[in-house]
Amino acid sequence: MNIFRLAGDMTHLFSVLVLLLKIHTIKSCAGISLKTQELYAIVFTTRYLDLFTTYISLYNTIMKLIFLGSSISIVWYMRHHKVVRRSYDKDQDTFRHYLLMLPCLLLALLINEKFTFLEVMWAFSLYLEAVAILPQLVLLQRTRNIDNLTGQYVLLLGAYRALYVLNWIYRYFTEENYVHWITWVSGIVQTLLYADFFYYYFQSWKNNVKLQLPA
Amino acid sequence: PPEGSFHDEL
Repeated sequence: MNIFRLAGDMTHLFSVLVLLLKIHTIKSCAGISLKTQELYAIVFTTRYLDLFTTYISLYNTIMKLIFLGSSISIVWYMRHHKVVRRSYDKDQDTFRHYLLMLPCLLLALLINEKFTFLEVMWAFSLYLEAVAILPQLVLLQRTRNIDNLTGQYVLLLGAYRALYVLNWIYRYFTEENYVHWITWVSGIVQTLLYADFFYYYFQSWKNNVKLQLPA
Repeated sequence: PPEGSFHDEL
């Protein structure tokens, strides 16, 4: 465990905590995309199937359970909680997220580290995670007056991705046989999506105008 | 651990 990996996991954890804080204390999920949250719930469910087959460390097991539990409970709150669900921007959150799943599944069947059920599901989860933020970015673009918690949530997620890239570079140079092309390529695609978004986000913040992404 | 069947990242 290197410092980049730990910092990456912690920013990921904080991003989830910020979201849960917003939902629990303010009882609001305004500006949060249910489509993205559903994709994350699927991402963690399909990636952590090895929870039952492989023990890595107590840290690893606990973090997996936290990400599984939090992503599923966020979806539950947004869909079913009688107060929280009323703040959901349903009409703005129109991204057809299920259309992302089929190409990711096909890609996972074609490109995987090993053609087994767990490995295909693992590759699928990485491809899906790379694009899972898209509905959230589209919703942010449409929403006026992004509140602080939503902005911090996306900022923390972006930091988590960037730190993971640093972690891979560090591991590549310090560990023997540490080569994971699928993780790297899908991770870099994901990080670029955030970088592109943040570029426009900071531009609009600097110029103090409403965020407007190019078509 | 066997190569390619062991993922220790989250």
